[in-house]
Amino acid sequence: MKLRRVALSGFKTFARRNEIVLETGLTAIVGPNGSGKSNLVDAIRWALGETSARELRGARMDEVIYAGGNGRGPMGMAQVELTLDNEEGRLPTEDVEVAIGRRVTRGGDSEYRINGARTRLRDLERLLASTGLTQSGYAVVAQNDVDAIIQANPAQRRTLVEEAA
Amino acid sequence: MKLRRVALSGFKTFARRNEIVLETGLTAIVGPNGSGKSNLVDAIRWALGETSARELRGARMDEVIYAGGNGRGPMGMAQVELTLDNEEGRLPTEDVEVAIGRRVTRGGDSEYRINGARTRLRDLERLLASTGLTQSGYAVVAQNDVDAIIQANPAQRRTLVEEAA
Amino acid sequence: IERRFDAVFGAVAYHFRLLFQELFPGGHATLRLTEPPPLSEDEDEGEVEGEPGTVRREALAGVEILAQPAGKRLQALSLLSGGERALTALAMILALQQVNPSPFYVFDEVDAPLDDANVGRFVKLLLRLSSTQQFIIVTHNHITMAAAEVLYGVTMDGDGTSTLLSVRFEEGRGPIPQRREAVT
Amino acid sequence: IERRFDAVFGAVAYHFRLLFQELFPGGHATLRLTEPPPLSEDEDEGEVEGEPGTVRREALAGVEILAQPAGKRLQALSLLSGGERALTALAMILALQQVNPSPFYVFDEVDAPLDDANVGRFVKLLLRLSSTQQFIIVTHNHITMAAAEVLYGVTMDGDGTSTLLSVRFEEGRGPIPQRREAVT
Ligand SMILES: Nc1ncnc2c1ncn2[C@@H]1O[C@H](COP(=O)(O)OP(=O)(O)OP(=O)(O)O)[C@@H](O)[C@H]1O
Ligand SMILES: Nc1ncnc2c1ncn2[C@@H]1O[C@H](COP(=O)(O)OP(=O)(O)OP(=O)(O)O)[C@@H](O)[C@H]1O
Ligand SMILES: [Mg+2]
Ligand SMILES: [Mg+2]
Repeated sequence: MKLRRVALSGFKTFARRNEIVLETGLTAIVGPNGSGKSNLVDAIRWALGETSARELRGARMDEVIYAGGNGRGPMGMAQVELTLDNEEGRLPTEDVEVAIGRRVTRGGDSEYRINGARTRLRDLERLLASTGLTQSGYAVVAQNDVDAIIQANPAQRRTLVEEAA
Repeated sequence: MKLRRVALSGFKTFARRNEIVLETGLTAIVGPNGSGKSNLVDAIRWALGETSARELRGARMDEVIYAGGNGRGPMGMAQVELTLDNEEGRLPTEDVEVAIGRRVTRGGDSEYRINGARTRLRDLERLLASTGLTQSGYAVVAQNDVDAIIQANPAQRRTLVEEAA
Repeated sequence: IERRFDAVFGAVAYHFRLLFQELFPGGHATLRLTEPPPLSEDEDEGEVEGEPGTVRREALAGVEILAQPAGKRLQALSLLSGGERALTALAMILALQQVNPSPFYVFDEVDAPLDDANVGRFVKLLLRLSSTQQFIIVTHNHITMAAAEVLYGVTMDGDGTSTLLSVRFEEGRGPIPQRREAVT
Repeated sequence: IERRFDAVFGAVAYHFRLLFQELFPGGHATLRLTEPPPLSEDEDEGEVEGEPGTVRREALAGVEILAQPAGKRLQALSLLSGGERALTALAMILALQQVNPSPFYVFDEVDAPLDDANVGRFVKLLLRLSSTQQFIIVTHNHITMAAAEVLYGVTMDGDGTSTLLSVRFEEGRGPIPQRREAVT
């Protein structure tokens, strides 16, 4: 099971459509300070159902939409699509490949899609439930957040072990 | 004006007496993870009057005393002495060199000294008042704490400018 | 439920002990279940709400981490150094991965607090696990860049927008752009 | 008091603008005084405690930082990247240093979030200021080690105790112990 592709447009500094195709193994993402590496990580967390604007370093959720820059106006919509390979059937669905999408417009609500079909956040959460990709999981570790497990209290750490059950 | 020397013993991992002699300019402190670099920084903050055990990563203040290790028993006292060169007279005292000392025993209170003479924390704070070496100053930036100025609110940043006045 | 938890806890604790030793040569670490907090006065005597048979959340044991780098006494986690804390946290995340692997992992500059030797040990561990597990790591560290099998670069254009492109790593020069990724 | 504050604020803001441009080529930043919060209902009408003539703390203007890296729109500080925030904070600390220098500065791994180019700019700035100012920096970064005039190493012995020793930096090999410091 792996993440095959991330496609994003209008999301933070990724104004133009960009796509990254991923292999198994160890992939490194590099680039200067402020170039957009953590924005890419935020895009993955957002597509997986992140509901807190603060976790994405903003005050409101529509701050994920490209706000404009030197000589380029702001955009009206942000969208991210993750393509997961489900050959081993770890996700509770028949599909061999699962595309998870999220889209938001200024002032509007988020729209979620699984393989193109609109779905509710609750259904997405149910699909991801036992994979560690949930909001309390540790599969995506944000910048400066690695020792959150050390700072957590024993009850919070228990939840992590329970999720692995 | 500069820090000429730091001498410490019984302080965290600096069980044996150690001393570092410092020049003007840029000095780098290097070493493996866990070797004692931040403990040295904590020793400097402690000698300058740090009153919060949490700021020194402990729960109680006597946790700064060497707690023992493989084949070596715990010590009963920690002491640190900073020697400041006061040739330009920035510190409000006649002395050309000022030695600031602090010592603590298990379960005991801290003892402060200025040039060997016992003094109260209040007197030490008055001596350091306009130098930026106070508890709210930014002369000593702890690990992972560099963007505290960014996270501070406008009123806290005003205090910094006031201290520079 | 309790029996299932105990089995999983045992497995995570086993892997945590092993992975900690791989990352901290000569060190020891374990996981321990805390004593569940004593029931307060009124709970002992009266009715405790909730369906019969379910255990109240607060009455469950928590998980404690005990970590002891080589040569040191066992001390509170808060006294560990920046690098020791990061490495201990990574050992715990990977112990959970061993028991219940996530489809992929994304680590954003987790190697920043580590010295060269510990970056080397951490990356070696990731490479060992990466034959069956996908890791994506954002990094500025040349040791990590050199070890990665695939490298992606992110550049910032003059109008404040990002572009993704495939790069390769050259010793001494750092990441060099290969070809511009087809930006469709 | 207010007049003195205004003068110092002006000086810090001046240096902050300059230092920010040195660290962020093509970027702009300023300090701004916030509108003092409006007095609440009861303060407008009634007696405001405190000695006559002194201004209540809450009624004073705060200091706001506006930072805009090259090519980007002005946005909230929270949206800045890890490296951009660290560099902006360092520009502010050094602007205060320019106006009221502290006897010495100790920075514990402040270069950890910076990429190679920004470490280079930051260290160059420290070296420029270090003819009259003492900076002590804890670091794992080879660029910073190579630039420092004096290097001290900290080693951990088998019994969990630290020793300080003088070291020198060799390109490619990192810090090499010189002589053992006289441990008295
Ligand atoms: N909605 C948005 N529109 C335009 N730019 C944005 C938006 N949200 C964030 N940014 C910009 O993105 C930049 C931060 O990018 P990011 O955090 O991904 O950098 P990074 O590559 O992770 O850098 P570092 O190595 O310093 O961590 C900031 O300069 C910020 O202003
Ligand atoms: N009172 C004490 N007695 C003995 N050891 C202590 C005491 N207080 C802290 N320590 C030990 O000191 C070590 C931490 O040292 P320190 O934080 O200085 O490391 P460091 O060199 O800054 O490492 P890093 O590069 O990871 O930040 C820990 O292993 C901790 O257990
Ligand atoms: Mg980042
Ligand atoms: Mg440290």
